[in-house]
Amino acid sequence: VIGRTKHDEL
Amino acid sequence: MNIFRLIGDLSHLAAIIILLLKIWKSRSCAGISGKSQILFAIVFTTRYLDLLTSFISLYNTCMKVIYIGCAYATVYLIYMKFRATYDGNHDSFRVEFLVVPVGGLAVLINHDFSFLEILWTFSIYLESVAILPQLFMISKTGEAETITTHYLFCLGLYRALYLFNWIWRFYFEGFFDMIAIVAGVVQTVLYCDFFYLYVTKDGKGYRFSI
Repeated sequence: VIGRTKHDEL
Repeated sequence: MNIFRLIGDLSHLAAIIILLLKIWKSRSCAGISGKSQILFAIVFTTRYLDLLTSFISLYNTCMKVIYIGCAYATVYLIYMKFRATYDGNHDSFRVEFLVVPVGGLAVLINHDFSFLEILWTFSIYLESVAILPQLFMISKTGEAETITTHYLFCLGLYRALYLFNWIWRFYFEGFFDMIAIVAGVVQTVLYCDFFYLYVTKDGKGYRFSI
């Protein structure tokens, strides 16, 4: 899986 | 989005632009660690690869593009355009001592063993220590220009504000990201000594004792 976790901070 | 994060992001942006303008206006990168700037460019590149895979918001996308663009512009100014003014002899921190352990840690401790996630984790760990070559350089030469201290202050402020952002998000959203929080605390702690000097010397250029 590529990039399953979504990061909403910078 | 809360006020701490917004001001944190703007403080981060201010730091990056202060440094770019300082180098551009003075036509010199004396006193600036090119190694720290390369590390920050790597941090942004590895963290923001998700620009290609997921869309969060226009704000998020714009800031990421600006951060990456400014990071590479800074590296270009230091190593290409104004390289004659680059003080490589004093920028002698061994970055492999940071990058290799941080890479290993990212592979061992992450949220998800996937390519992008490991790169994201790597960038979080690396950012927490990326300023060390700069602080090392200042301690070696024993001084920093006023504008450089403003740059460092904004960068440290950004991280401190993110800590408040995470406290806020924990209480109001039930959100917490242990990897980001631990790395953020480490990063903020690294600035504490500097904060103390900055405040007690009114942000004026200072003599830094080793």
